[in-house]
Amino acid sequence: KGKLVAVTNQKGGVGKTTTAINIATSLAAINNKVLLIDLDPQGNASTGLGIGLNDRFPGSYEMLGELDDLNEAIKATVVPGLEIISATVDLSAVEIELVDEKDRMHRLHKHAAKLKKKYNYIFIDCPPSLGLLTINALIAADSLLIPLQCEFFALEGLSQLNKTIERIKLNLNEKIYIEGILLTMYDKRNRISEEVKKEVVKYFGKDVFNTIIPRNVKLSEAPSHGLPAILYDLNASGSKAYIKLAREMIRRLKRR
Amino acid sequence: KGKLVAVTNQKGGVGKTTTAINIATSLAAINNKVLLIDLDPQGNASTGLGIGLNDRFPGSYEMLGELDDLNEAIKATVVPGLEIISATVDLSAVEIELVDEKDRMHRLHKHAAKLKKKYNYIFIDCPPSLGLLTINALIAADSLLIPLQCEFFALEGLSQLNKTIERIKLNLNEKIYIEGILLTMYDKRNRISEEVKKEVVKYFGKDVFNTIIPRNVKLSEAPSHGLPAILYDLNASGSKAYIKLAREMIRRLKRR
Ligand SMILES: Nc1ncnc2c1ncn2[C@@H]1O[C@H](COP(=O)(O)OP(=O)(O)OP(=O)(O)O)[C@@H](O)[C@H]1O
Ligand SMILES: Nc1ncnc2c1ncn2[C@@H]1O[C@H](COP(=O)(O)OP(=O)(O)OP(=O)(O)O)[C@@H](O)[C@H]1O
Ligand SMILES: [Mg+2]
Ligand SMILES: [Mg+2]
Repeated sequence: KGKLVAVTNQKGGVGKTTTAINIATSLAAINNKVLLIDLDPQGNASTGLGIGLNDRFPGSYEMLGELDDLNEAIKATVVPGLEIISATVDLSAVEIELVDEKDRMHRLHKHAAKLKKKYNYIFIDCPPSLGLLTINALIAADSLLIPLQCEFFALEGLSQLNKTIERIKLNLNEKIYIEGILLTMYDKRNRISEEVKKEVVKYFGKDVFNTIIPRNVKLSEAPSHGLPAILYDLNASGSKAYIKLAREMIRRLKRR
Repeated sequence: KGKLVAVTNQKGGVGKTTTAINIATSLAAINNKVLLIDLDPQGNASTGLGIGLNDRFPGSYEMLGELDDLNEAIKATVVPGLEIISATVDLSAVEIELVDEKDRMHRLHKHAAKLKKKYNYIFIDCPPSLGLLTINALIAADSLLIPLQCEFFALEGLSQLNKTIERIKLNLNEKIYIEGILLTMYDKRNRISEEVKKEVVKYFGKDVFNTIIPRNVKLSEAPSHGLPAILYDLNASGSKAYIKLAREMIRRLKRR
């Protein structure tokens, strides 16, 4: 049975989309069936996997709406074994449009069981906020992958995120747990990176992945070619780090 | 009469908070009375100016609520001439709490005239989304300062931002205009930075500030000391760039 993982952090620009694209690709590359759900109105994950603006209908907006056959929203990507439900700016209307619907927080959850029968892993790329789109992901997910940029401001958001997770556990999804906290854009020349790492390990202990994603320009170049870094430049330090992360996730899964 | 500027971009991590703190400080340093309003539930601008968690009540959440005397929410900072209305995580409840209020989008606007009599410049640090908090800022503001990270994904958000601005102009605030688009985290060693710059100038022309903010580690170290970069390290390339931006803003203001 598949596993549904929300890639989330309300702090902006910490590497959520870059992580979602590259972990999904790495797991697909070692013979898993993987689905990526783009839940960000910016649609960066869809662009990063080369999905043109005209190929995104139906997508995640329709999935949260009245789409009967979910399979219509699922599209192939350039990566064998990886499929996507893509995003458009229409998603930003969801918060207002669903305000009176009783099940507005469970729209994604109602599709979860079906999707977990079809895929080994399902990753959700979340927007940088704790609004209705992210709440849908937190309720549907089995676990959370939390990218954390090695910067001072990123530490500040952690305690808020922890409080939000506790609240979700209490009221909406008691089984959710932290898959792992992933340190991103780590730069060994920069003192702050090491300080953040020490602080995070002190605060979250075993929940912190051993794998650390270095700052690597190839990771920011790849999306402009519509390719995950692993297809753009397999030997880049960023690509290797995400492949290592995929192996670590599988090892952790076995231990649970 | 003062000018109210919203620092906004729904893309995360592009340098909104870093820009709001350092442009406000630079203008205060050349004898302007400046106010910074932190409208992000993460409260990064408040932290970056050294405002402790216990010193934030009343703040911007109360300002949008039923606060009678706005002056109670205004606090001094370490920078002479710069005051702040700080933020707490309570702000994230605003979207839900005000959903039935008719004036929910004009809560900030109703304070604008009073504040513009007291300050030369008022900057609003917005969260990375286009929800109710940012809409409040877009309606209250005279103009928009749009930080744009020199990265591929940042370009993608521009057309969405432009559409949002057009919609606001049409329905909610016809006088709003773009103060300027500010290129941030520019790294001359990275090919993408130059590509993004060319693309933005092609798309936005004169609306792009001549001043470009370089990637500079001092800008990311300063907030951990509760200081704007200009007080942390005046000679850093990042500090000098924001001082140059302050002068450019004043020149542009005179020309309008
Ligand atoms: N390890 C890395 N090294 C270098 N650049 C990176 C790395 N990870 C991400 N980036 C770049 O940093 C920027 C922010 O990353 P990304 O867009 O993945 O973050 P995000 O958390 O999804 O942002 P948002 O909050 O807007 O959704 C992007 O331009 C991306 O290409
Ligand atoms: N020019 C720069 N050089 C180096 N680091 C920078 C620069 N500008 C900002 N930073 C760092 O990059 C990170 C993102 O910047 P910042 O938090 O200001 O962006 P933001 O747009 O306000 O993010 P959010 O979308 O979460 O509100 C921060 O850790 C900040 O210290
Ligand atoms: Mg993203
Ligand atoms: Mg910010």
